[in-house]
Amino acid sequence: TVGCVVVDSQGRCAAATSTGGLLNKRMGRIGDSPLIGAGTYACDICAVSCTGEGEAIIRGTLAREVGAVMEYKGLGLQDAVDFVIKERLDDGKAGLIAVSKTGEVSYGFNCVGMFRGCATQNGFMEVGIWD
Amino acid sequence: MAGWAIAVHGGAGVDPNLPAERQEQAKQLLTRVLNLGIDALRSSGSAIDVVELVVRELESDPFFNSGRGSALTENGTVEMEASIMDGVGRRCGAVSGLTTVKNPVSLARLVMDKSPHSYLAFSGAEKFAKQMGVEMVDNDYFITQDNVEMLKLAKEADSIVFDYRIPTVGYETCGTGVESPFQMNGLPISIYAPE
Repeated sequence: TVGCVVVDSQGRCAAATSTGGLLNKRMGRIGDSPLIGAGTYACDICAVSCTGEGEAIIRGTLAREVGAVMEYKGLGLQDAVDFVIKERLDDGKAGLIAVSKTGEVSYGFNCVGMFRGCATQNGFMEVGIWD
Repeated sequence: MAGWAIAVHGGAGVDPNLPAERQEQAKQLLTRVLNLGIDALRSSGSAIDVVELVVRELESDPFFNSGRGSALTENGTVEMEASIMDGVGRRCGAVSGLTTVKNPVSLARLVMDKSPHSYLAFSGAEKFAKQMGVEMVDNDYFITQDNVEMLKLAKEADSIVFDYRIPTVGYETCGTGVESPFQMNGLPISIYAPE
């Protein structure tokens, strides 16, 4: 699975996710990536793209949940990501990337690693795999 | 006004024994697409255009599991899916079951922009792709030799695999000498190699 989330200089958020799904999957299997709210979500406060165990991501409506706890619990982006990874995945293994309309960037995962990279306008840039 | 920010991912769940050269390849690809997105943002690209641009690039590279290089189904074919969402107005588009569309994320964008729907799948999505005139290719384009070998091993292991792949070499010794007790699909995590 691959994904990208962006907030532009005008504060507009967007997310995209694309995948081939599971190796040896049954024909017709649909994972989290195309399901808005599960694997991909964007609104006026954040954008999120997920990867990992699709069935667990679907059960947890993971991407939308980040926006929801920001909206209803008043959490900041990193706190929202941490909350969702810890509280909404049950035993599933997954990760996500996120940005907020205020120009923050965040990621989280509960497995060994996640291929990811992020950058911000103030010069921060990071590419990593492991925790 | 807040500044721009961008994040990309290429899948979660990585074999702790991932060879250094594969790690380096992954980092180089991630850095390249990140810089592509950064350049677009510096040129005042909109968020929705930048996410499509970056994901298209990742789909076109066989390294990760999307587009060319997608994981294979039980029948040895590729069935892809993608989605895109614009936070402005919460507009969205999604596609599933694609077999011949070169860049699924761009078809998802067309579903969002050019159709009254939010999600098209299988034959309906392929028909829409033809109507929209997007680039289409044979299913073989998406299939890599590595993935053919991995499907063979997955069938032998009677296992489905999410964002991991079984290594084509060293399979017989996998799972030995690894301290982590973590398992997936009933198999030691160490037998899986990342994308």
